[in-house]
Amino acid sequence: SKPQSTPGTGGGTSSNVTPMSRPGMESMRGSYSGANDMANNGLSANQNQVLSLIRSCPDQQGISIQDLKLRLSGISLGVIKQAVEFLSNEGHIFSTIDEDHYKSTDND
Amino acid sequence: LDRIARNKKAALEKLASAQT
Repeated sequence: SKPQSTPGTGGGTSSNVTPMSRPGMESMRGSYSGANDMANNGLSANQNQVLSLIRSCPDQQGISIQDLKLRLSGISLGVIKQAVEFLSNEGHIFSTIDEDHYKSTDND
Repeated sequence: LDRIARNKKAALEKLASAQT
């Protein structure tokens, strides 16, 4: 309940934002600095990549960790496993035939 | 496979509760 008018040093209304950021954009989650990849539920970029890869796999048994690593060559296996574990904990994905195969719950 | 269906159900429940 604070009024918008800040006693600025002649800088106008956007006192909180740095000159680089765009005041017009809605700040969705205040503290995060603008990462375009973070559109989904506060996932990191890596997690989003893993999730979208899993989503894109039509197989009933899902996609294997090996496949994920092959397609995400820039990401280490450990990071992928971490992302998979996180996504699994969140319910975005689940393991299918074994702990190495994952499928997404929301495949649209 | 039964395991898949069960895991999927569990995951969906997790997702639903996480999104509230």
